[in-house]
Amino acid sequence: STRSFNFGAYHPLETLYSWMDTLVAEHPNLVTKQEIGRSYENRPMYVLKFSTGGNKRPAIWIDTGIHSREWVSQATGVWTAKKIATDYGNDESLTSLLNTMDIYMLIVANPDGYAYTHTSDRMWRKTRSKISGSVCRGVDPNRNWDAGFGGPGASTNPCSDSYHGPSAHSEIEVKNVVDLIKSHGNFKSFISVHAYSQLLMYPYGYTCKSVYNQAELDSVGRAAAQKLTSLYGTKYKVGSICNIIYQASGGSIDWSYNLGIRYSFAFELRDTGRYGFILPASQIIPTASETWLGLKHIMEYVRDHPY
Amino acid sequence: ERVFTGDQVIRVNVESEEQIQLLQALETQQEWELDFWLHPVSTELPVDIRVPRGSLSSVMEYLSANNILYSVVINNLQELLDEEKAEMVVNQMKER
Repeated sequence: STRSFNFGAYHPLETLYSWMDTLVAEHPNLVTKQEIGRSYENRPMYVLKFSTGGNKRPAIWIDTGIHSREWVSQATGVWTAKKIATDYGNDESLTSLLNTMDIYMLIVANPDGYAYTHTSDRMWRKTRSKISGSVCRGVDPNRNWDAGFGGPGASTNPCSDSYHGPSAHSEIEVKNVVDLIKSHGNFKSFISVHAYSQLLMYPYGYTCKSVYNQAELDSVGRAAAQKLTSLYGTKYKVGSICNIIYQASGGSIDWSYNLGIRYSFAFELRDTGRYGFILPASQIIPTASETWLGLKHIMEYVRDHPY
Repeated sequence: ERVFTGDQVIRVNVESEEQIQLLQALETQQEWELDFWLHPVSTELPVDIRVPRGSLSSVMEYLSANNILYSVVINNLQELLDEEKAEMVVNQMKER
């Protein structure tokens, strides 16, 4: 059962997938597991849908682990899913949110890459697709979205960790999400969780021009970061991708924003480099707990600002 | 399974545009197989690089020759990974 699952530990893919089944079994009236497609190496991609009914209600998307080596991201996704399931009915704000909106969580957004980090190369970041004409494998799944695709901050070299791929949405892991989001048609927020650097970012990455809703996104982001910091003092920078990291094209939240999903954000979780991608498991729960306060603020804002 | 014995993760606190360009040139050095955990983009952001053991001397020479200061954040990456894996194994036994 999920009670014997240690949220303060890292787990292989199979354990995460079987845990999802126990979560659904323990919360059948709230949580369902949907396969949204298969990965390049034919692994299922599961979304956990948190819903109290209705058809295509306004929804919030959260994905973790699109860069497979950022393990604290997937681990935070697992903790967050459990938090949502257990707080529904007990936390007034979350309960009111789920009574009118749905939450979709893709906890392992890059299953092939994640499995590879456990079996073969802990430092793997990309997908595992074969690239014709190259001995190198994999595409950076956060440079493969149709938003300034092929622009600055992405590489044309298949051997590069930021290779954007042969064409936008060429990666099935990206296409599966694109198809779901488009066919649903009523997503109001799209949040992608990465690590590390302790940043809360909004579009754009592919250009340094401000988005139309820049002021609102900045203020929501700063308020969310403040809530996050309030728990353990973990400091976050807030800003557009282009301004606080670098110009990076083909990113997921640029695509979602351009699709009309106004509240598009990306988190870069702990730490600031002491451990980087090898964040000790002892920091998973503190990281997830503080991140929850930021995520919750954004979700409450989305609930209270329908559009 | 790929191992990272002796690989180091170094941090450069970039001080000038020139240093950014010198580090960006490093990114194109494929034979050194450098893995940029954080990329050289601005003087406000640190640059983290995983340097394979075999490339350590060449990279240190390059940095010193260009007066780029760095610190070693992770001395032997494989040690950290071994600890991480051991912890996972212990946890899995507990969970079962």
